[in-house]
Amino acid sequence: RVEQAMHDEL
Amino acid sequence: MNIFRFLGDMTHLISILILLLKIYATKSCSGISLKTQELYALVFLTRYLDLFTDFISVYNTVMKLVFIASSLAIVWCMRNHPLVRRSYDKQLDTFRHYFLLLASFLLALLLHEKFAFQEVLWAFSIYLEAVAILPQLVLLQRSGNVDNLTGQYVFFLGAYRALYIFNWIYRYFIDPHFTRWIACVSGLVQTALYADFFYYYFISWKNNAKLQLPA
Repeated sequence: RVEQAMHDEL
Repeated sequence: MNIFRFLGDMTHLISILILLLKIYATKSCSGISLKTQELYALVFLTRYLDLFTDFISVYNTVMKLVFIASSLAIVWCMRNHPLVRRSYDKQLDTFRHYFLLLASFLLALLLHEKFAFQEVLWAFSIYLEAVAILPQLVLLQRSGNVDNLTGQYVFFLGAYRALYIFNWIYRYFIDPHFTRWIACVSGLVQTALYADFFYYYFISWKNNAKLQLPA
């Protein structure tokens, strides 16, 4: 599964 | 997580704590733009929609809750607290911030990472945050003398996104595939908007004088 561009920044 | 981003988040947190201290200690919000605070509350509410769907870390979740809660508390205080609301410079805080909302939303419809509800709102929050300080900067210019806590608040608020720019440079060197153009370009614009404030802040610090923004 392509890692969805999760927003890991605040 | 890298040192630049951690320092950036801490600087952001400090700016919010300074504002809370000012409002709580002086029971006054003179010199603070309610419009900017409302825009920030909206920035956090539209950016952290993934609060309950994507768990990244305890730190990430806690900070999101702190940012949302503090921004809503400040807006509530400035609108409803009897003492605080009386000190609000309503007649000076006249920036038409609805245009900022509309422009950010339209841009988010055009430029986003993915055309999905959460992604469009995330891009909206990024663009909105870049311009959200404008009503505050305009208010400072109109109100002439800036009290220390307000000056510190705006300084730390501007500094946090500057630190995030170093974070993006660092992440790019670590992983060239890492590209966050939307956040990066928007962050550059956001920091640039503070340029003149930083200049007058530095002058006042150098001359150990009161912070004065030219009208």
